[in-house]
Amino acid sequence: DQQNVNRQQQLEWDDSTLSY
Amino acid sequence: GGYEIPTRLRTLHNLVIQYAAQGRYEVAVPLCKQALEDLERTSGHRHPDVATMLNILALVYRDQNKYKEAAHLLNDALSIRESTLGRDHPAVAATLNNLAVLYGKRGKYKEAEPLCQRALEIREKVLGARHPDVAKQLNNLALLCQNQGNYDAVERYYRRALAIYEEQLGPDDVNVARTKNNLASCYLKQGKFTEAEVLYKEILTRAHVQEFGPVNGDHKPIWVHAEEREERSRSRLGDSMPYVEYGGWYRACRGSSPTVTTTLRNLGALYRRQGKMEAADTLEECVLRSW
Repeated sequence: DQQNVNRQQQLEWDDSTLSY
Repeated sequence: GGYEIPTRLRTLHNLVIQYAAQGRYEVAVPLCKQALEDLERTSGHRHPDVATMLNILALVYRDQNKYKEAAHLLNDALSIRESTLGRDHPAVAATLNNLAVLYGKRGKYKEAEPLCQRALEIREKVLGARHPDVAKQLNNLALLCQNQGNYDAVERYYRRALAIYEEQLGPDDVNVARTKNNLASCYLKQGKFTEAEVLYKEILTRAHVQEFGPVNGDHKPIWVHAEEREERSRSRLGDSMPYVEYGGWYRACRGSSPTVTTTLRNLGALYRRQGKMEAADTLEECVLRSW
């Protein structure tokens, strides 16, 4: 269940880096 | 921010993304490299457009799991952006964030943390301390600290992110449940089971109110059903009670966010740990039936 617990935790990439 | 990405670059970006999504890196990479050469010839290397193109190519490398190559490009882009747009520009914050993500993917959490920290400081300065993008940055920072076992910092960052989301986006925003879930896993890692349980129940109660309106005798959150079932089984009154529809929770689950499903699983695991097997079964049944 540790896997379930961690399922949503991912470092989030910032796509706005392409829109400036 | 005083600088607009040119249409030609935007179009190229969309094209590259499409090729990359199809796994056609052998087309996407040369396309980027050609565009990069063209830009450098017309504008020189230290131009914001070159930095943007470097970011696009870094994205393609990231998708191929070539994290070192991607980081090399982003470092170059970072230095160009800092000198052309200023050290506190949002594009600098975004580049720092993505560099931190790349380090994180290679397990280099300690190296990633100061980059993420600086991105946070820029966003606080430019957007104000209560902006949702600040919360987003706090989430990444929390995760980097979590991977280093620095749980005090994790709790602090998630609590701050949570306060921002609740205040700026409202208690029903998906980010609130997501952040509560993340904070709860941090509690679990430290053995703070009661604190985690409280958060899981808050998420499920909130989901209930959103779906069915206020809690009353007929409309109870799924965890109340689960605990009542547990009680009944312990007093040997409902040993063979069938799984009923529990106020439509199975159907509600189908339409709700993956966060709610994850919460059902996690609270189920927590119940099981406490020996509350009937309660755990009720939540897990709900997950299974919602599929």
